[in-house]
Amino acid sequence: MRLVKLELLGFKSFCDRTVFHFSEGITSIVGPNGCGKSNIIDAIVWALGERGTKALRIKEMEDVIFHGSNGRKGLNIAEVTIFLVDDKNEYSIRRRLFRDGTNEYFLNGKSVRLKDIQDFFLGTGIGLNTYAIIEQGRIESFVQMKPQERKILIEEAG
Amino acid sequence: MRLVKLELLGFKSFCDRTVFHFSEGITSIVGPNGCGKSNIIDAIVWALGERGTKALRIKEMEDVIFHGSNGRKGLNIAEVTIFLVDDKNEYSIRRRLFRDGTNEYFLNGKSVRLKDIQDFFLGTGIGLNTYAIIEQGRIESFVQMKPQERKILIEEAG
Amino acid sequence: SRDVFFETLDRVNDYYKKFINKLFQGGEGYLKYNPDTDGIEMFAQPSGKKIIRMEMLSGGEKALASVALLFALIEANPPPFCFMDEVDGPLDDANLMYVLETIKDLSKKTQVIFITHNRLTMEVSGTIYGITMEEDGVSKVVSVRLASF
Amino acid sequence: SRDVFFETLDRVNDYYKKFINKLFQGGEGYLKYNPDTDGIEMFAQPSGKKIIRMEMLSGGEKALASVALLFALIEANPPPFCFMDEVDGPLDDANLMYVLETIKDLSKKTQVIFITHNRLTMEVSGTIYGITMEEDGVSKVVSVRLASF
Ligand SMILES: Nc1ncnc2c1ncn2[C@@H]1O[C@H](COP(=O)(O)OP(=O)(O)OP(=O)(O)O)[C@@H](O)[C@H]1O
Ligand SMILES: Nc1ncnc2c1ncn2[C@@H]1O[C@H](COP(=O)(O)OP(=O)(O)OP(=O)(O)O)[C@@H](O)[C@H]1O
Ligand SMILES: [Mg+2]
Ligand SMILES: [Mg+2]
Repeated sequence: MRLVKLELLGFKSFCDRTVFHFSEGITSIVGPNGCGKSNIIDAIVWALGERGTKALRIKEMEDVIFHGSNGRKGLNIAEVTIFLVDDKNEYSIRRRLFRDGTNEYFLNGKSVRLKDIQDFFLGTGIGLNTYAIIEQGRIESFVQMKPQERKILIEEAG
Repeated sequence: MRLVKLELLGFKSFCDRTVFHFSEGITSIVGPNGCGKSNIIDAIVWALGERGTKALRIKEMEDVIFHGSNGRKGLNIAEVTIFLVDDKNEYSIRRRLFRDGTNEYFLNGKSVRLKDIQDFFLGTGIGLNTYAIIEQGRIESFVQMKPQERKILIEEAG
Repeated sequence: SRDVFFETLDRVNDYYKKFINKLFQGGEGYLKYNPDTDGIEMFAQPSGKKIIRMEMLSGGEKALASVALLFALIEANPPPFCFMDEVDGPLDDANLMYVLETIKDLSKKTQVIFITHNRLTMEVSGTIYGITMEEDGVSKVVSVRLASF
Repeated sequence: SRDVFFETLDRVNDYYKKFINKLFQGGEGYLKYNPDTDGIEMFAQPSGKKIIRMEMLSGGEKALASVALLFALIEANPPPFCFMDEVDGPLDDANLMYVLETIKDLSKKTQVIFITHNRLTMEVSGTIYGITMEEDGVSKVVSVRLASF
């Protein structure tokens, strides 16, 4: 399975619909301080079902919705979609949040529960304790974490 | 008051006597990962009387003494001396530790207690809660620290 | 089950040793199960040094040891993607080149995406996305460079 | 005494506002005493943005706000020396240049010593000490470059 596309709409500083295509090989995301690079990682972690506010650098869940700027009004919805492929099929995972707190998950366009998304990723190394996402400033975390936390990483790789 | 010289002997990876002269303007210390740059900051913090092992990246106080390598035997003493000047005088602060745990402080060559060193620096912004030393990975600490800790910094500047 | 866990630990440990040896140019390391904590201890020692405890490692050495474990986990069970946000920050150019060389191999097994300010990392990338906030507070993707191979 | 504290806070706050304005090119910030915690709250907002809480700032923006407070404390009461270990890590080149420009002024009041991997920081330094471990595990100073002004 490979990641091929990522779509953000109203997620943090990505007010307008923004699409990233990922082709084979290494991709780099660059830009000045505060332009929105780490918000892209937050989008992935959120779409996978993260509900912890500290990991998403927010205080309440609504903080992920674009809250407006000098020239733009705040929005009322945030939506992130992850597109994956394997030898046979294409898959899409989507999460959507409305300002009234309604939270929706979709798997290949069908409305599902978070548990269905987690089952989909079972055994791929992508889960809430995934080793596949290193957030900013956390590279030394593998050395500094407790032995029990490191054990969970090994289990994810099983 | 200005820092003019720093001398290390047997402190962490600085086995041989090493002298740094600081002239007016900005000084940079460069070198590959693991070569001993941050150990220089540990030397300053230690000479000022730091007794916390976490801040010095050690487990026991003896860990600051050069513990040997492929070609060298470990030493039994670590010594750091800081030389300062102001318009009228020259000053020197020295701390020495023996492997048996004996710990000595010197001010201008005379044996003193830690309290005398701390009184010497009173009002200069250099103390155990100093704002003048930013250790590696701690640049965001002013933003992340608790309000009471930030108050202590303001008091140091008074 | 317990057997699956120890079999996975063995595989990850073998890869970890391989990557520590490569990234620390002859360094040694291991992962070990500790029954007292029911956890995994981690050890790394750059070549020519005597590391008594992991706390003694420098900032860059800790980052390299973490990267070696990350690579071992990816090798043992390649995920669909791997995001790394400014992991090159603490590394000097020489160590970064060893890491980038290793990533080139790994990127055949998993989609690797870096966030970086470092020129060396940009140079090994097939695709570069530039993000700006020309309009205050609104992120936009400005340019995509596809490396000509 | 309490009066001295509030007089110091006022001075540091004035300098903090000045440095936030310079480093964030028109940004705003303040320090405020909070009687509930008997502590000091810190706020910073890059120009053109709406910052509701400091947690929302990016890694580089948090580093810049910290540097602005550090500079304000140095300006209010210059210490004999100031050591900064890889503070340039999270900063992009443009922001680093603003920081280095400000440091040039401050280094007239206090002895500034950087530990860095960044070329831009080396270029503004009058003295550069290179450290190596040619002999395994033993740190040595190899070279000193004195910039010709
Ligand atoms: N809900 C939101 N609505 C609008 N803007 C937001 C929202 N949440 C966060 N932001 C903005 O996103 C910016 C941070 O973006 P991000 O952390 O991705 O920066 P970055 O590109 O990673 O920068 P650095 O290089 O400093 O790490 C902040 O300035 C913040 O104002
Ligand atoms: N008591 C000691 N005796 C000998 N060596 C020691 C001692 N304490 C620490 N060291 C060594 O010092 C090294 C770390 O040095 P330091 O943290 O200063 O590196 P650095 O130059 O800052 O690197 P980086 O660029 O990665 O931050 C470690 O590799 C460790 O082995
Ligand atoms: Mg970031
Ligand atoms: Mg260091």
